[in-house]
This record gives sequence, C-alpha cells and structure tokens, in this order.
Amino acid sequence: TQNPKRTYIIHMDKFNMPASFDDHLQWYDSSLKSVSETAEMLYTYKHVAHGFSTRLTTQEADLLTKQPGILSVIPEVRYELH
Amino acid sequence: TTRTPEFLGLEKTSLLGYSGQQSEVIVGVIDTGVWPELKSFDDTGLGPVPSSWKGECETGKNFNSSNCNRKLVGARFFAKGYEAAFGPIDEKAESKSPRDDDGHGSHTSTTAAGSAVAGASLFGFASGTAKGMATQARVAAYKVCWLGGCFTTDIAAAIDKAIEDGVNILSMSIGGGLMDYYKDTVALGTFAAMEHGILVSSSAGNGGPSRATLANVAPWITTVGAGTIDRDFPAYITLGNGKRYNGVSLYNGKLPPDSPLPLVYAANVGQDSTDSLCTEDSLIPSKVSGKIVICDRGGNPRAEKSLVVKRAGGIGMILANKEDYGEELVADSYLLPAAALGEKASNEVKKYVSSAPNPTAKIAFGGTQLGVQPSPVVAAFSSRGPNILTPKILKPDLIAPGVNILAGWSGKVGPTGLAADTRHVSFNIISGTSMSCPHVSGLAALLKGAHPEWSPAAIRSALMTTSYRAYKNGQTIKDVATGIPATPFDYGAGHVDPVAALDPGLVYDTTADDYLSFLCALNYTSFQIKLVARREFTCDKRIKYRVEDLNYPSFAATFDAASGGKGGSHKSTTVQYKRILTNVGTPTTYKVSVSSQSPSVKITVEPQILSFKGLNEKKSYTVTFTSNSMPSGTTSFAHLEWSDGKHKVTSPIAFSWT
Repeated sequence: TQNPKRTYIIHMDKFNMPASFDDHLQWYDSSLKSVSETAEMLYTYKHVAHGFSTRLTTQEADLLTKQPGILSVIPEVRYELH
Repeated sequence: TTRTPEFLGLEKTSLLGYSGQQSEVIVGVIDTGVWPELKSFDDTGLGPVPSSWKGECETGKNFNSSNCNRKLVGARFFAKGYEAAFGPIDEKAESKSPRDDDGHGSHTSTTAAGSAVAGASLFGFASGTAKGMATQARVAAYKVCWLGGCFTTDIAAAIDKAIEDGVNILSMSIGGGLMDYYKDTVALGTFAAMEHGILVSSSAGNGGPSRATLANVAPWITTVGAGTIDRDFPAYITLGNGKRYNGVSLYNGKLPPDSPLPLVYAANVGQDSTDSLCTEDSLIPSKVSGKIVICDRGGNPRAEKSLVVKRAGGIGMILANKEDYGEELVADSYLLPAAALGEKASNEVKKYVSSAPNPTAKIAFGGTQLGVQPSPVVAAFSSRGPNILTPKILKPDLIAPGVNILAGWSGKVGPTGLAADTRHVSFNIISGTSMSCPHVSGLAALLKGAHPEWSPAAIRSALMTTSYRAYKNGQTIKDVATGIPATPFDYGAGHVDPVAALDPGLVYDTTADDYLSFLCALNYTSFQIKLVARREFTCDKRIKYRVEDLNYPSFAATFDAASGGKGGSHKSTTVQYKRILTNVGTPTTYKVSVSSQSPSVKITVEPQILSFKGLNEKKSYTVTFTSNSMPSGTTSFAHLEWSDGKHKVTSPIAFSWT
C-alpha cells in the first residue's frame, strides 16, 4: 500500500496537559484523533511512559510529533529471545 | 535446574539460614509465557501469596485462573502490538493466553524460581533434583514473545503491569538493537521499574565472541553474560584411521551400527559446494544416504541440521565448529545420532575426509559427566564488551551459568523446538544468555529475601563485587572461544558467587536521581531526560556532571590513542572517578589494593583506608588513572579491591585507548 502503517509509542508531556481536559486519557485520545480519524490506541501506559501506542502512517506520525504536548513518537522495535 | 545450585554453592545459603523472606519475593519473567502443569510450579509448602501482590492469572486459550497457585502467582499475556503488526494470532499455531507454546519462558521462569523436582532429566541426561535459584520465591509470567517475535509495545505494556502488580525482580531474556536510552522503549520501561525498586536482570546477548556485541546496556539494568558449568555430555567420534575425538551430544536414541559408516562433508554432497551448513534441502540424498555427514555450525539452528541430514537419508551427523565458535561445545538433543566437535577436532576430521579414499567414522555416547574442569569458562556465544553506547560503563556486569542448562519445558513442543520433533519432555537442556539471565534473577530474589531493604543497585553491587575471576588454582577464567584468559569485557565483574553476595560488606548504591545525573553527563537535553524520568529534572548548570561519577561497581576508562602511530604523541592523560561505598556489614576498616596488568597506567586511590562505624554509613573515595598514549585499539585491565580481611569488595577496571 502507498501509506503503510506501523506501530509507534507516543510519549506525552502529562504534567503539561491543557486545562481543558479533565482526564489524561481524553487528552491522549484527542491528540491521536487530531491526526487520524481511524487510529486506535493499542495500550495506554501508566508507569513506563506517560502515553500510548498506536498504528499510524509515516505522515500521521510526523504530524503527531508536531502537536503540542507530544514529547516523542518512537517506532516499535522487534526483540528476540536470547 | 540440576547441577547449577551445587555449582553455585547454593546449599550453603540454606545452611547459613539466609532464606529470610524469600517467599515474599516475586520474580516477574517477561518471555514466551509459562507451562503451569510443570512440577516446578508445585506450591506445596508455600504460604499465602504475599499481601502486596496485585497481579492476576489471566484467562485465554488453554489457560484459566486455576492454572495459578501459590508458586505461579500471576500470568498475563500481551499481544496487541504483535497482532497489530502481524494480524490476528493463529490460535491453531499458538495460544492467545499466558500458555507457553515455545518452551523458552518455562525454562527461564523455572530456572529463576522453580520449586524442587526430584528425578528430573532430559532422556536421562543431567539427572538430579531440579531447582530454581530461589525455590521459595514466587513467579509471575508475562507473555510478550510470540512465533513472530516480541514487540516493544507489548514488552512496555508487560513492564507497566509488572510494576503495578508488585513484582520485585524482572527477568528479561530478550534483546533488540542498541539505541540511545531516550529512544529505547525497554530502557525507558526498565528505568521506571528500577524507580519502583525492581531489579531488572537482562541477557547480554548471544553475539559473541565478536567484540562490542552487547544488548541491554542501560546502567540501571543488570546485564548478564554466560559461562559453562562443570558438567558435560560427552560423545566420541572414532575415525577409520583409528583417531578418536571427544565431542558432546544429548542424543539418546539407537546408536548407529557398530561397524564404521561412510563419512562425508556437507559441502561435497550438497547442491552448492559452498554450503557446508546443512541448510534445508541443501543435501543430495543419493550422496548422503546411509552416511554420517559433517555439517558446519552456524547459519541455521544446530538441531535443524540433524533433521536436514535425516531427511536426506543420512544416518549420523558431526556438527563441526569453525573459528567463530572455537572449542565451545553446546549439546543438543538431535534427531539422529550426532555429536558436536570443537574447531581443532573438526579441522582434523575434515582433513581426514578430504585425504582418505574411503573415510569412515563411528559415533558413541557417554551420558553425563560431572566435575569437568576448568569451569566456568566464558561461552563463545556470550556477547562481549566494550559497551559501544556508553564506553565508560563496563558491560556485561557479570556472568552466570548459561551453557547446557536443564530446566522446565513446554508440553507443546519437543526439545529441539522443531515442528518435526514430536518428543515430549518436562525438562530440556538449552544454552544462551537467556539461560544465564534467570540464574541472576533468581539469585537476586535470594538476596532480596535476605535483605528486603536493599535497593536494586545494592543487590547488583553485591552480586558484582563478590563475583570471582579466577579458578581455585589462581588462573584467570578462560574464554572458550580462544582458550586464553578472559577479560572484564567478557565476564564483567566475574562469575556470580551467591554465597559471598549475601554478605558483601560494602555496596555501591545508586538512586534514580544518580542515573538522571548520569544522563546529564551524557549531555541529554531536559526534553530527553523527561522521556526517561517521566518528570521534570533539570541538570544544574553549576554542576559538572561526569559519567565517571556514576556510582557503578566497575570502571571503564577510555583514553585518547597516540596520534601519528609509532612516533606519535605520548602525552599523559589523567581521569578521575568518584565512588561512594555503603557499609552493609558490621563496623570495620577497609583497605584498598589494586592489581593491574598495565604498567602504562598509574592508579592511585584516595583515601586508601575507609573506616565504617555504623550500618549504612557512606564513605567516598576517588581513583585516578594516569596513562601515556597507546596505539588505538589497545586494551588493558586491572582490579580494585577493598578488604577488611573478611570481605573482598572487588571492582574490575577496563582501560581502552581509542
């Protein structure tokens, strides 16, 4: 396909959440929806990161990186057994 | 495992009454899941699950909440990332549940904390009572690895849950590529775990014996390399010329006919004369049928080679090491009579095949041999330093048993893991830094039980500073890949000695803020540090942060190499390291000593005596290394030891000129 999706972990600046949101999950969802109507969160992370994982196209990921409150958009990596 | 508890002297820990609160310790294993029916998860004699435990036994295919008990206290699975990448899990091929369809996760979790099981063996090999390193500790399995691999989204979710569930130790025998800590999801996740008081033990990787092949090098992770134990599974190959060579094998089937069989080299009987690896469909059946085939190690899985030979009509196989593997012999439960040979013997056998008109061989098997010396030796496959991400942090941290380890296995697959292997076993013998990592995880659980107040860094320090680097005869631990003495780039601080680690005397403790100062020293921006810390942390502009000041139990000093080759600059360079020792023993006085193989580096320690009057008292010291320039690529090693006459608190020092 022309716009293949891959998985990313999105790190959010939780302590600088806009006051218009009551809940950080709403904020995560709103940020995601601002770049993709269809993308869904795979996981939300509480301890290892403030953020979530989702599937995005490269363009969507680039766009998300520029949104306020986004610290980082890190592509998923495959690990293997040792 | 059988034998490694004895090899590590663990029986002494119970004699010394160190079991403490071990049953309060929970080891989380992030891996391929768990086979709960194994006797290693028998909870007889264990008290109620610790009240702090918040984990669950998740339900899924072939798995329900009754599969957990007071030993296996939790089991979860994480597949959303995997399914997003690969599509829905094929439930005919693997269980969408915590159930282990692979065997690896059952092996690692039982190695760390399996209950004692009498009469364990693999086809009679390595027989004995199998025990985890911390038999009373609890296990929680987090399945993140599937047929197609393990994805960082799932791994991060598992670490997230493990923190929430309340594990004390995390065992992760997995690895990916190296990247900056702030971009590395597993480094970020394990930092959070460390902040929650969880010790994270990870495998160093199987990229050895090549240099600079380490995985999992974040300084808050305990990075574990692999060594052998004093056990072997001998096999004997006798050539038609009467010469006999010793190899290893876990084959237990019918032996080949007594009379010698024709012997051929894979490269001479294959479709491609450059392919000596016995890869799938590479052999010509008419040239292999009824013969013993020599296959070179590497390329494809070792046991798979035996299947390739068998399918081509071969009767037996010799697995031949080349220089990458040296004399390291890894035993496998082959699908036909087969044995692995070291590099020297392999070369001799191949020479014989190329020169004899009608080469023949016989293979015989010798069961289990104990008391093999020297042991341990560093496994050829064990990944080696230097640490290319942060050269001033020495990795691996230490080594532990990782070769030919017997531990629990999945009932879903045979011991080779091959689809064609229909044998079912409760225990399997396998090798890798995956196997050494859970040894350290279990030993960390042992220490946590004995010293519940110790931080992850204190536990790691105790394991490292008490590890050993020499055999009883005083000779340095060898590297099986070369046959010569190994170095701290191979074994880190040395081979783990859990009995000594229970009473280390002093520890190098480290807090989460110390690691953040370390990131300041790496010139991380506040934005990058926020990714790791998940909070604001500002590097103080007035402070000169230095990696050299991270309170690590080992030292790695890097110097500029001489410029202009032989006649180049010989300007001396001085680097200073600061360390803080915490007394975890009785009041006493420690004196420092330094042993060095490098006359070109002057080492001074200030002060040379540290007196501790109370428990948890801290004292600092500085060590200064002054070196003349050396050619680029030069390395040298030393050790620094604090001793009060009873304890020896030893740190390795690696010098590199680049």
